Amino acid sequence: WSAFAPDFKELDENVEYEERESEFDLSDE
Amino acid sequence: SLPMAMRFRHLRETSKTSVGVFRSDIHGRGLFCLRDIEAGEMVIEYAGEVIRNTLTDNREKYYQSKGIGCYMFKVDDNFTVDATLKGNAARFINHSCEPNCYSRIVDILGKKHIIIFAFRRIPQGEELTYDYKFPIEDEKIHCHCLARRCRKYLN
Amino acid sequence: QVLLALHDRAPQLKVSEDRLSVTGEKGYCMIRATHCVSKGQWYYEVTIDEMPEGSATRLGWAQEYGNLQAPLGYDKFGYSWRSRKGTKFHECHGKHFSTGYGEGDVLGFLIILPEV
Repeated sequence: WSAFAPDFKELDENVEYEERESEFDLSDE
Repeated sequence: SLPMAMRFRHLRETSKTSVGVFRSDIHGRGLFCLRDIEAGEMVIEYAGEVIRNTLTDNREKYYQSKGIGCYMFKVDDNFTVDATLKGNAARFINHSCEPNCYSRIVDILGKKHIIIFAFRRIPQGEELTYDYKFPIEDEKIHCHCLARRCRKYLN
Repeated sequence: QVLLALHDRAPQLKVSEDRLSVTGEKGYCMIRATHCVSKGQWYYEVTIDEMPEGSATRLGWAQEYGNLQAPLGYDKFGYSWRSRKGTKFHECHGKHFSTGYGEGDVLGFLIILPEV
């Protein structure tokens, strides 16, 4: 089923998301 | 009867042969039993990307803007598992107002996991469902679970 | 004495024993001081002891309802100055303010509030 969604990644277990420095920003300078 | 941690250790492998994703009468695709599942059995972990709760609103808006269905499961006051772009087959489990499974947040060696358990004995071929327990909201989402005592709305 | 608050902060932050230093890791979150101000002119300074590569700070002034699990300047309850590029932030919008700051720098924050 994961072949139907090319951007989708199948996981065996949880992965912790690593936030970017700009994660919360709507606009930078 | 085995400790939770031991049961969980085997879950990753066993769930690959015990359940599978197929077309569902409830909605889109669903998760189905490939073999008989016993009552109380650990079925599958709802796995995905673990994110802080402050990120969920923006992610939800982003997915909606792209027309991507949002698959999130809140773990506790701090974290949510987002299975939208990274996840496993558990993301396909549909809601039912009369489910055959239930979810539990289980602490295993200091880390929390969302695990789906069987309420009762589930024969091979039956679709797995659990109660999403969405909070009540004004904007209603219709329920198509086909249960006799369907609550009509997910929220 | 004004110190870093132990109960008005994101719990994952590590506060020093003297409560004058704080260390963070992973995503942005917030800590405030034990005392707030509501009128008059107030000033405080922060020294950046360590800033490993890939790390950053957003420092400034926050109101009570500012989200502790987000960077300062995420919502309307905070105003911040970022180490990277020296950008100022409020309500998630960054604007150019100064050049960036880093390890060893001492930063000063002045607030001018009405007397009444």
